[in-house]
Amino acid sequence: VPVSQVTDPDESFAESYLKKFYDLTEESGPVVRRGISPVTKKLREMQRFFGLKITGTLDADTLAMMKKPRCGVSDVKIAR
Amino acid sequence: FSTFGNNLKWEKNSLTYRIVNYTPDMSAAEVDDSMEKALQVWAKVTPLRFTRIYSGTADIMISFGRRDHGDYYPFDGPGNTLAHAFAPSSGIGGDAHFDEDETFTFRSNSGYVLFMVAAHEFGHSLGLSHSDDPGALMYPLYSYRNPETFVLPRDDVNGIQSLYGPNPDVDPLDPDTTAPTTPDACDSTMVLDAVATLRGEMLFFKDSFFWRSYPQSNTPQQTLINNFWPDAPVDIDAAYESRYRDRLLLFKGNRVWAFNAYDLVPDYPQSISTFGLPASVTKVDAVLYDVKSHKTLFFVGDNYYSYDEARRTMDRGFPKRVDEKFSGLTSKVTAAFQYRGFTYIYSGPYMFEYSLRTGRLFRVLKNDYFLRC
Repeated sequence: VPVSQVTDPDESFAESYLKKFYDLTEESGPVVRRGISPVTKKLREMQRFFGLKITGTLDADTLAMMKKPRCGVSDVKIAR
Repeated sequence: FSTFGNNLKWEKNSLTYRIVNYTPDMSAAEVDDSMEKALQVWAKVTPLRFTRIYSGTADIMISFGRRDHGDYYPFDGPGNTLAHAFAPSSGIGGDAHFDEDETFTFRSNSGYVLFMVAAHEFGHSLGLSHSDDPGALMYPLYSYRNPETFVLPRDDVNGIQSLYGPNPDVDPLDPDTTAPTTPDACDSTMVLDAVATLRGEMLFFKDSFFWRSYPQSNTPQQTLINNFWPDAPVDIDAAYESRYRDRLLLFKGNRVWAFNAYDLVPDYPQSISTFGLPASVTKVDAVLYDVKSHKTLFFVGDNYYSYDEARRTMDRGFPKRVDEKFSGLTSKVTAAFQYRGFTYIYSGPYMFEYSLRTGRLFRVLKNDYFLRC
């Protein structure tokens, strides 16, 4: 079984990325619906946008995509 | 493409811009030129016109800053975020900020080409959000492109014209204004330019793009060729991986480029005549590398040549007819590669599975067998 290449700093980086570009927010009330966490949902949205395999997990390809140089504007419409 | 919605666009066609400060990475003249040309990218396809002012408040205020720079959206040091801009509105609306912790360049791919970054940001200044078309200027990730030859892609033209309409001064049927489109893996009529392997992955080339397909993923990734190989040509004729030399070779016209990973090998590009091809051969249609024999086959029209990678010489007795080796193959070869011991020959939208040793045809497949829609 391959050893995970995702570290704690990577997870923190990814969460920050999803907040900045995919409107990941801290939800109040019932957080989990059908077992899908907000982070998983936003990861899927990001993976779909970039044509990655949609896993809902922070795999190596997704992390690599997050680290590519990019524009600072969000990829989705932000409500706030 | 996408827009910010809520009709966030300028309600006038004459806009002003002001360059508030400069990056030390480039001369002031280079920054001025980059910004002007970046705005002209959008002016060319719309009724919008831009006038520079040197004091006061312009519609589009352009500045360089780092970390916290006064707008609650701090930059993050070198890498990652390069710049951002605000949708059309009063005040900060339309303004474009560039991260001074990045290294910007005028044309060189040793840093981020300011013209490309600015053209993208000005798309936001005018009302466009990000596109998920990997060939679009408004795709969120930075791509190196030669500013001298840059043409605004069709997706971006469609986006900005959905807001402002076309340029009334330009004939839409003028071929000089043709905007490139991103090739679609789901287009069953698509004829690939070339196919190659690279360290276990499959690469499919078309126009300025290629798709990467690898065993761990069902979804091929599409990106610009120059994102991986800034020195590579586009619209290539052929490609192959020489495992013997650990090189990826790309062919266009009478020249060949060799790459070791992402780096152009010194002294390349070279003439294809260095392989021993006769002077009458000015381009190749496809190239196939045979893993077992370390021979490379060059397909030229109805014929093919065989090159010995180990001895670096053309084998004697060539050219030979393609259909002598590959039974029944009489149409033009457009791409070729090997996978798991089988040889795959593309001809138009079809792919033929052969045994290279016997020349026996096993199957006729469609283009999307490996490059999944």
